[in-house]
Amino acid sequence: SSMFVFPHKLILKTCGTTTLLLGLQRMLHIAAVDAGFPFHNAEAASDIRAAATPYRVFYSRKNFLFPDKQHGPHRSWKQEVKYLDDMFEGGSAYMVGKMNGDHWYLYITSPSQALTPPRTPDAEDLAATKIPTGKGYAPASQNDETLEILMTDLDPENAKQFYLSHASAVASDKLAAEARDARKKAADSVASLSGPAEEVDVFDNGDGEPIVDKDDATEGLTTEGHALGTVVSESCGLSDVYPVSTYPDARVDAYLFSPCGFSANGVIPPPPSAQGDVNNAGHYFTVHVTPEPNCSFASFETNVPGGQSGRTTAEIIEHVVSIFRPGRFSVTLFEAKGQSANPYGMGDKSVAPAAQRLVDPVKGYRRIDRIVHDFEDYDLIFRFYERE
Amino acid sequence: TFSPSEATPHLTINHDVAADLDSTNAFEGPEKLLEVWFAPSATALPPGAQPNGLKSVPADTWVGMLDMVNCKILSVLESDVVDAYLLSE
Repeated sequence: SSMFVFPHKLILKTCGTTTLLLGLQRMLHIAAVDAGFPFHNAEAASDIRAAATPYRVFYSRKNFLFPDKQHGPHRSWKQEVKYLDDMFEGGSAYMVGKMNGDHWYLYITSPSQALTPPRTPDAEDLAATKIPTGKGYAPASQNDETLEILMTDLDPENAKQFYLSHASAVASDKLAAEARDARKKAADSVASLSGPAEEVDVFDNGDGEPIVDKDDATEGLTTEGHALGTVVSESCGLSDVYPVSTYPDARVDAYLFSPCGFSANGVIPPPPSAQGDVNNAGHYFTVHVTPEPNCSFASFETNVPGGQSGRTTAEIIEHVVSIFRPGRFSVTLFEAKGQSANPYGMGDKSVAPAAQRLVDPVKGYRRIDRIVHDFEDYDLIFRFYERE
Repeated sequence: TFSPSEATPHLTINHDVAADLDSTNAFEGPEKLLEVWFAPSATALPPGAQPNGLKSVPADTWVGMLDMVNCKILSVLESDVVDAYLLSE
């Protein structure tokens, strides 16, 4: 699972049997009390009922795999929608895709068109039980796009990479190779000064005392979740989705679970030329993998704009799909209307709108569905593919 | 040639949680995604909001909310523009 906290928004993506929506009320309370956002339904922030008024809310999920294993309102889309409807005014719920196949659900609230500044609660607000959304804000005027790839039925060979046993072996091989390289380098260095020398142990500082305990070091690097997560990120190709040659300040935080499963977050600060630009508030990507054959699943999500001199949306999709080789996958691209731009590109920064960027075929897959939703201020493109 | 700058995010690992996780019964497939906006952009925060908005909320404060979700913080990647929390499950 992952959480991304921006000054103005919070993204929470949770896996498995987590109870995501049960944290929503507390999230709104924290936004009011600790971040100082305007609230309704209470006279003071100290009131436990105080909940910040969201500008807008998105909630989405793929169709359920094992609803009976879920808890709280997460056993059905109907219950989830009721939970959100009970909390917010004016939400809309959608199902996108085949009812009798893989589909995707979305709940969305839209900002009101009111242009007045946020105001203090009145008697009507205090008497209300539902939280209004978007009240008192002008509509957004920044670029915003989210690409999500949801993959099921992963290729078993590719899925092996996300098991601890496999990753440990890769890490051991990597360590051994590095140690060999270090020994050779040290031996070559000594040989260049005084002829052939004995093999140098990189764990020895020369006075017979080990610099670190070799076994402990190897153990840590081949079992610790973050260390193995980094190894897997590099070996599976995830680290190359947004390469440092194009995104120099990108950083990935990855974790490999025991006995299997993988999560990674990537943060991509805006390039120096775009810092302070309201349209380039920094970007993220996140990956979650469940490799077990009975429920194999992987997700990739990013808000890095695709196109121009940065990697195109089609390139990102091809790259991610090649890591997992899923039997089926869906792509959703959610884009604010008329806001296409890539801060990592050079020259003309405008790129094609979402509908035009998702037209390329994906090698080795046949497209089953292509659905376009024209929302008030966002375009949503949904595509579904199966392996040929 | 590119090299990391001061803008490169900083990683903090919560070793207390990250050391002994067992995912045997944790995974069930697809995730749920919630995105809540409190203002149109990072530079359009409403009057009264902390200067850094939600990013001014300490990580410890999110723990109670994440407990309700059944997630624990494994690590945090902090940057000027966004903090990325890697969570259990």
